[in-house]
Amino acid sequence: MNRILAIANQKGGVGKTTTAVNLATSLAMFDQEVLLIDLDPQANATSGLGLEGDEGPGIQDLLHGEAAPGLVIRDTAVEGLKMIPGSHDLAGLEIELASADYREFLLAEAIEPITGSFDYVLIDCPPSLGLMTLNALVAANEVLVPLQAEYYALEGLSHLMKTVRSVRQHWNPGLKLNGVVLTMFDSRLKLSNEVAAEVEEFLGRALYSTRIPRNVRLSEAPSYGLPALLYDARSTGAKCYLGLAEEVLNKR
Amino acid sequence: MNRILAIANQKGGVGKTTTAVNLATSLAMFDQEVLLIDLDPQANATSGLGLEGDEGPGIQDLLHGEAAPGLVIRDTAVEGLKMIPGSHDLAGLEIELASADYREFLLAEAIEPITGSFDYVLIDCPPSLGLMTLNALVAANEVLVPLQAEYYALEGLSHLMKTVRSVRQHWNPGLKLNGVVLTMFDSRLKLSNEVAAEVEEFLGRALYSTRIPRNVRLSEAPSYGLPALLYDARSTGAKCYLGLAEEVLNKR
Ligand SMILES: Nc1ncnc2c1ncn2[C@@H]1O[C@H](COP(=O)(O)OP(=O)(O)OP(=O)(O)O)[C@@H](O)[C@H]1O
Ligand SMILES: Nc1ncnc2c1ncn2[C@@H]1O[C@H](COP(=O)(O)OP(=O)(O)OP(=O)(O)O)[C@@H](O)[C@H]1O
Ligand SMILES: [Mg+2]
Ligand SMILES: [Mg+2]
Repeated sequence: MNRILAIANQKGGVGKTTTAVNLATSLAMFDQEVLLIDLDPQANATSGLGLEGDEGPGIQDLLHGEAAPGLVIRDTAVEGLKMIPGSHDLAGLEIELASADYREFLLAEAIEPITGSFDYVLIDCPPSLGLMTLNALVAANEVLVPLQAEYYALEGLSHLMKTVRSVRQHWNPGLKLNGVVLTMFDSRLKLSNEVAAEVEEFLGRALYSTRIPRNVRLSEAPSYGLPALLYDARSTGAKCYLGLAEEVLNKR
Repeated sequence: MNRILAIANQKGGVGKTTTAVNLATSLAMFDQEVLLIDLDPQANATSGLGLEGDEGPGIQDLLHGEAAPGLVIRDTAVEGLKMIPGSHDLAGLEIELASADYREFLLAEAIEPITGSFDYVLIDCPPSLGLMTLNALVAANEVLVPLQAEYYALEGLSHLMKTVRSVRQHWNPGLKLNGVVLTMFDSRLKLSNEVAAEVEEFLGRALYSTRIPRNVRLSEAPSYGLPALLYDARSTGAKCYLGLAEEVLNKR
């Protein structure tokens, strides 16, 4: 069975895109066939892999049902990793599709024909619990939550869990929590360790033992359109995402 | 003429809330009468000032036209700073109001009776260019943009400027760019300095000379429900926001 992971957290700037790009790359390094879908109007995952969002039919045409998935899937610089690029046009879609029937199922229906040919499908979500994130949670069978070890990010976690439960009850009974991964973690800071302890108590085994440290190579890589593994494979950021991929592969 | 500043940037986690809370507090320290409005469904600015969002009539009742502003304005721990708290219910409002008439003017109309009694009104925006941020840009006469000195944040800047221009053309001819302030700035990092140089070239005088450094006291303060000035007035974070307030006061 193929695994479809929504990379979601309504808190902004917690490392969703960095996790989506680098986890997808790491899984491809472990010989998995991977598809990354950029569902964020900012289209950061798209530029983070060196692609242009707005050439030819894109994700918005897919969601409108006006382009087949085969037309929008693109190759990336990473062997084994394909992508459906994002687009700024997604921002208008939230308002435009607000009153459409089955508006929560648009992505699930659009990608249904192709998910079988990938081992992993990762969906990068925007920083909100609006229609795009709901579509990702309905299309996915697992949710992976990047969590910055800070107070505001922790504050939003219970609200996110409530939303996951509600999606499971109303639209997608098979949706389960894949896990929570701490990002930009600095073990020298009291705040980082306090948040880690609180999440461990709240979530227990759902917390990944891999923690992604703050590492400047992770934030430099996107300006070259490369994942960290291709930009600087010796960096701790790249190595930690390989470690996370191993944990994801072992967690069934 | 009172100044209404939308604190906006669709990129997540760039320091919008931290800037809104600490700039509002600093302006109040300089004897200004200040109102802070939390327009983000995460309601971080609300908890960052120690308030509870969901008690009694709130921002969503104000936007529906079902509560007068006087009913939703609350005192904070800071003398001279009042607040209209946020609420998780705002998330549903985006979809619910998507087809309402004058949906972009809801906030402007709701706060029109009270803006005259404040020197500064600051509006904390969610990380998107959706209906809430549009409402803030229509209600405001200036836009202050916190910008993290990172690649993905820089990438979104031109898109934000396009949106500001479009709001000026369609709904709010008086809207001007107040300025851009660099946040979480680390002068030891090549990336920080490269982004600063690029923004300076792109925007010139619109870039504030005050840069907010990365400072852990700024991220600890919200867990006590206090702005940095009340949590640790000796911290560089608190002092830099006082410096930013001075620049804002002098920039007419
Ligand atoms: N471990 C890390 N070390 C250093 N920088 C990081 C790390 N993870 C992410 N970053 C940087 O922090 C910023 C925020 O990360 P990112 O954009 O991936 O978060 P996001 O949750 O996708 O944001 P948004 O909510 O806007 O979609 C980016 O500039 C990114 O390059
Ligand atoms: N100068 C700083 N130094 C250290 N930490 C900071 C600084 N500014 C903000 N932070 C922390 O970084 C995180 C992101 O900041 P903040 O929540 O203010 O950004 P935001 O743009 O409001 O996010 P969102 O897009 O989710 O609304 C928070 O945990 C905050 O405490
Ligand atoms: Mg992102
Ligand atoms: Mg915020």
